[in-house]
Order: sequence, then structure tokens, then C-alpha cells
Amino acid sequence: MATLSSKSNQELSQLLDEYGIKHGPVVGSTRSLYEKKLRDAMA
Amino acid sequence: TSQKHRDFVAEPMGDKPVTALSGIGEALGKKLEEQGFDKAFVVLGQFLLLRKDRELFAEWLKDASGANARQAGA
Amino acid sequence: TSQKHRDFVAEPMGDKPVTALSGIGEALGKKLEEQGFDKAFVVLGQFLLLRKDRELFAEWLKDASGANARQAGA
Repeated sequence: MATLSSKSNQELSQLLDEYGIKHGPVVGSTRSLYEKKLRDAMA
Repeated sequence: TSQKHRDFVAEPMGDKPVTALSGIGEALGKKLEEQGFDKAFVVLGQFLLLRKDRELFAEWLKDASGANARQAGA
Repeated sequence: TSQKHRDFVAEPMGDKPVTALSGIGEALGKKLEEQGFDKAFVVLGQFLLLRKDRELFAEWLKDASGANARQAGA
């Protein structure tokens, strides 16, 4: 989902909270995992 | 297993290759190395960044290296 | 300083708040917490991910928390 990849780390972090997905900081090495989990949650 | 875990978390200052991690063979090691996870301490860094959450870590490891559930668990 | 460093890298299994790190006061701690770096071990994870490169780490710390060079060095 193009929109997720264009979001800032901060925005992703807030979305993860909204979807109740446990997470650590969104950084380069963890971002793709969290985007995938958000896509699953949104699907 | 707890010994393996102790070894893993004692790794920050070590310099072992990623293949030194239990459950990570040559093939998985190679995939991880290609993504910059060439040392055990870098993988430990990822584990800490994922807040030491084993599920999250296993999921990341599967995505990053194609490890199966058993390997990721190790 | 080396003692501080030893404490830092012995942190993987600790649970200290980020403010326990030398050089990180309340204000910096708060900024780091907002980005998910609420524990010392999470910051250690970032240090390891940056391949224990002190310069890179200091640069990241400055960007993430506005720490000045001295604080980042600590």
C-alpha cells in the first residue's frame, strides 16, 4: 500500500498504536516489518 | 536453550559472525548478511529494537531470511 | 567512561529507563521516549544496528533527541 511507505516513522508508530500492534521504535531496520503488520491489520 | 539465550545477549561486544547463532546455517546466514546482518551483535540489536519480543523477532527473522518457525525460534 | 560503556553494553537484559544512560537527562529522555526509545536496551539496540560506530551513533542521537555533541558522546 503506497500510502504506508510514504508515512513518516512517527506516523507509522501512531498507526501501530491505533491498531493495537505491539511495536518498538520504527527505524530503518524495523520499518518493513511494521508496514507488513499494518497492511495485514488493515486488510 | 537458556544458555544459548545467555550467549546471544552477551554478544554486544563480541564479533561473532551471524552463522554463530544457533539455528542460523549457511543459507540463512547468507541472506541475513546480504541485508547487513552479518554479525551476531547486529541481529541482537534488531532483537532489542523489537523490544526483546520473541514473536516480533521470529516474524522479522522469517521475513528477512526465510527461516522457518523452528529456526526462528532457535 | 569505560565503566559507563561496560554498563551500557551489559544492558541487553536490563530494564533501565533511557534516562539511566549517562548524558541523557529528562528532556532528552522524553524526546527519545516519544520515538519508542524508552528503555536503555532499545538505545543499545540502535547502537548495535549502527555497527557500534560511535560517530554514527552520536549523529543519530543528536538527530533523534537534539543532544549536543558532549551529551551524545557520553
